[in-house]
Amino acid sequence: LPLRFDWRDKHVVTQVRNQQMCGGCWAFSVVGAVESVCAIHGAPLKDLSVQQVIDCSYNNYGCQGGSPLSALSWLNKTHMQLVTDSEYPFKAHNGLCRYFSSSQQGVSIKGYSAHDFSDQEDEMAKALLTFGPLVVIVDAVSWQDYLGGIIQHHCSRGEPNHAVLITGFDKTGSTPYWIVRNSWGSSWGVNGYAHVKMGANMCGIADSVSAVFV
Amino acid sequence: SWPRSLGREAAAFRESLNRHRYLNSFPRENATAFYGINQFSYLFPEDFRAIYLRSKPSRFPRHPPEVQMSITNVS
Repeated sequence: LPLRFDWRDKHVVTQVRNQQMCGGCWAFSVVGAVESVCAIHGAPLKDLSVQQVIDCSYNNYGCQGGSPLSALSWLNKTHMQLVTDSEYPFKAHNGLCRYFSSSQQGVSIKGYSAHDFSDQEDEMAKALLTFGPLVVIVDAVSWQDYLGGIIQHHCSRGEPNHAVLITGFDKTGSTPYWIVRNSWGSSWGVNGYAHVKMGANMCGIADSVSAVFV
Repeated sequence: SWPRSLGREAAAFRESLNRHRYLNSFPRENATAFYGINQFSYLFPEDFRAIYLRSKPSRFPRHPPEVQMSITNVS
C-alpha cells in the first residue's frame, strides 16, 4: 500500500455537494461512488443525478432516509440509467420518479460488493485502490460539531446512521486517517471532508463498506 | 414543517457551546479533531439526527480474509 492515496489526485471525484435538509446521504454516497468509478474507467467526470435515486429507488424513503445497500441493489437489479444532475437536478425533497427514453444516455452499474471490514482496514485500503471510492456508513452523531483534524475520540461504532464516501487515506503522519467525503457542503469540516483515524474502526467506518462496479 | 424558533435555536446554540467545550477538553494529541461553531450549531442533537442522520443500517457479511495456502506439495 502507498503511504498516501486519494482518488481526488486522479481527478475522478466530483465536488462536495450539499444535501440541505434532505436525509438523502445514502443517495449522495452511492451516486458519488458511481461518478468516480465511471471516471476511473475512462468516462468524463460528471455530476450524476442524486434526485433520480431519491425519487426512483422504491426500496428507500427518499429524503426521509434510506440505505446505500438497498440503493445499490435497486441500481443493480433494474439497470437504471443514471442521468446527469443537470438533466434531473437536486430539489432536496421527494418527487415523482421521472423516466427517460431508452435513447437517453445514462450510466448503469454492473454490480457491487458489500462487506464488513472491521479489523481489516488494510484490506479495505486495498479495496479502495482496486475498485475506487468506497461507500461506508458511520455513526456521525459527533460530526455535528466537527471543524477539522483527525477524528479519534467521541465517535462510537454503535449505531451507523450516516452514509459517506471514502476517497483516500493518509498514513504519512503519526495518526493514519481515512479521507472521507461528506454531503453537507464544502463549508463543513475540511472543505466538506472529514479525516477519520484508520485502524480502530472509528465511528464504525469499516463495518459497512460497499464498492461499485461499472 | 420543522419547529424552528429563535428561542429554540438560541437554546440549541448555547448547548452547542457547552458541547464544544467538552469535546475539546480531551488531551490534544497530534492532529486530533477540533470542534466548534458551524452551520449545525443552532440545532439540538436530536434535531440534527432527525434531519441529517437518516441512513438505515444493514447487515454486511465479513470480508473473507486472505487465505495463505501451502504449495509445498505442488511440483
